[in-house]
Amino acid sequence: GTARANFIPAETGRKKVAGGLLHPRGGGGGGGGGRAEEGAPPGTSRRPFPSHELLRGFEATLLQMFGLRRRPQPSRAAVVPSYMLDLYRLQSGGDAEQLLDLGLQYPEKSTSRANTVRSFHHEEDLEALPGPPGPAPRRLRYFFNLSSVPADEAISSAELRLFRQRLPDDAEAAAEEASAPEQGLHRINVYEVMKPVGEGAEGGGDLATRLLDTRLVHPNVSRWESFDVSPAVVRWTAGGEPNHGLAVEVVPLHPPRQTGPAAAARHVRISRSLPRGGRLDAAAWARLRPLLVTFSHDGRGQAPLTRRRPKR
Amino acid sequence: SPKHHDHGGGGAHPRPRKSKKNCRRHALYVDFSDVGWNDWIVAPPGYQAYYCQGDCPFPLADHLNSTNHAIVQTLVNSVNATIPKACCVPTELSAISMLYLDEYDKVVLKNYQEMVVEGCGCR
Repeated sequence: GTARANFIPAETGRKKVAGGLLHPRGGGGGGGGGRAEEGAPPGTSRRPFPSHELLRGFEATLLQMFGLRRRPQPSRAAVVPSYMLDLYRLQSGGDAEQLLDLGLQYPEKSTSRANTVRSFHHEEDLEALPGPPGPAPRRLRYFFNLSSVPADEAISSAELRLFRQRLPDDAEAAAEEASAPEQGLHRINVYEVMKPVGEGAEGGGDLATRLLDTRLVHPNVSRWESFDVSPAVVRWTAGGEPNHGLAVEVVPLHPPRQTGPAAAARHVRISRSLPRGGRLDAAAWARLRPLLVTFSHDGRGQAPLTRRRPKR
Repeated sequence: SPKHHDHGGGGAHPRPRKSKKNCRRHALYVDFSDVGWNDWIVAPPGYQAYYCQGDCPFPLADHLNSTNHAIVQTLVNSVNATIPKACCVPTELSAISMLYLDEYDKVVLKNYQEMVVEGCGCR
């Protein structure tokens, strides 16, 4: 039903081509084998429209050119992260003013050799991690299924993006903060899980993890934070090491009086359901959930992603 | 170049049509919705690919962006028609970026080389 191809010559501009130039959509839509070729309308210089089989071959060639094995059929639930849209706009030289407003800069270092950017959401059913007993900082594990990355694609870097939301103003906390500005600081630690849960976490104790990146943040702004997780992702893909996921914890810099681990965790949106933080609806969670972004090169062409075509 | 208007003055000669047929770039818009791909290609909706078409006449002018070999071939063609003229082909191409959903519902931003004709020439 979608075997409808037409590269429109300039002379017709972007206007829809007259119906006669295209295969009329069959009434029954039987979806059977190749249809007989239909000739071009008399008086035109168009070639006869190619057969169904030829179109399938045509599409297969194009898909191969795009590095795809078959035509993607995205589900309705698929969500395009705004970061990917921003990267696209930046890459294609889109609305520069709008991008400046966003304060978005292309991660030059990450993309010096990359021509492909892929984004991944984690498998939510695997995110719980047993923690040590007591009021310890909350830790979550993110498992990202990277099996869709083609074997011949070399990932050069990867970033984990976490959204942190400004906490609502609290007069008492604000006064306290004014006297000790570092009071409200939180540290976000991102680890690679080196052993699966169970092997290294006896009785919910310590996990075998390795620190990948860390950052001290203040909860007075809403923004995305990017953490470099390249060593882990490169080990999983190029190195063939097992992927046990990433672990994230948010801890207050100073032992809290009114705020606590719960408040820290509320500030950073690391899970759909947070302690005393409410549960986001699906649409909001899709926009704010953690995102793994990989930068890779598929071995085709040489020009990196950072080379933007000048505006004509 | 602007169109020539003959006001009947008698003095002006109509501009020769030949230059219109010379090798140059023509617009060619590829609309992804026309191949039914707009369900998985997020952006762009289509793009200007352009194509090259036109004659490579003897003698080859500078703006026809020819090579030494093309000049020789055209020269030979002018005395021996069995040798073809140089061909009008893309001489400079650029890339486009595409944002799409792959077979696994993952969002991919990819840069594809040599998708847009930037310049044509006789080769």
